[in-house]
Amino acid sequence: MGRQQTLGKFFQMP
Amino acid sequence: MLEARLAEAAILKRLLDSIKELVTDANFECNEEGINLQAMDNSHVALVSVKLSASGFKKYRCDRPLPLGVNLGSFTKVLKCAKDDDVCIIKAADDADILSLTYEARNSDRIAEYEMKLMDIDADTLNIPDTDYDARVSMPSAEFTRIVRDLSQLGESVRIEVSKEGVRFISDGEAANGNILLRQTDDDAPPEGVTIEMNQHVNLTFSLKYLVNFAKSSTLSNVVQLMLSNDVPLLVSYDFNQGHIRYYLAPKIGD
Repeated sequence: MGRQQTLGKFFQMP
Repeated sequence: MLEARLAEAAILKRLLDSIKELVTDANFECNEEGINLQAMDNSHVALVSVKLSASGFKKYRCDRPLPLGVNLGSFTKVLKCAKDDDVCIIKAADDADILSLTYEARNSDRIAEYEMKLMDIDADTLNIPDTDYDARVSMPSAEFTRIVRDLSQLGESVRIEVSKEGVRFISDGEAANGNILLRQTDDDAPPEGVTIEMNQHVNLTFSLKYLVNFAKSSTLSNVVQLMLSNDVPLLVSYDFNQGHIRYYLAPKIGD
């Protein structure tokens, strides 16, 4: 059910 | 150097129980304000962020920023040797590769000393943007634990919907489905009641195995806050006297 996103798409690496 | 004295070892024990299955190794970043930890799980789907304020310790001293790289499995084992109500003192010298832990029994003269190896951990710290969430739900943490455990029996995912009606948790399994609606309780505020603030209708899907894991933090607080906006990670937050533990979970998107 649905494709799992990762956090890297939303949060920036410094 | 770091020297921190916690009134009760229970807080650390519960914290470790809350993160040890999500993360293997992590840096406890110590500075004069307290101890922070930020770590992602291996798949980069979930992030845990812990804060222990210096003011939450009976005594706290940290002269300069000190990262303590810890294997959480080992730390859990060493902490298991402490009784919940033992006073717990953690110490580390600058550039040391050892963390020392002392447990002082509350009602006897028993003093136990342990040492644990520290490690160098190369971890990326993420910048988490400040977010104005569209919906904010506050509920008893035991209720949240029950919901995610119940629904995890049925399927892998939960859809969380916040509307004028309330907050609805929906699981569509292959053989069974279920949904739980919580309405705002007008006569009961948290910790017993449910409050819902909403600017916009929210509809998001998340993996239940992570939420079941986060729910272990109910030992730290009677209340949990869920913050949601469409198409951004869910924030699950538990506040306690000495600090907080927050989890971020990336959503799942359409089939």
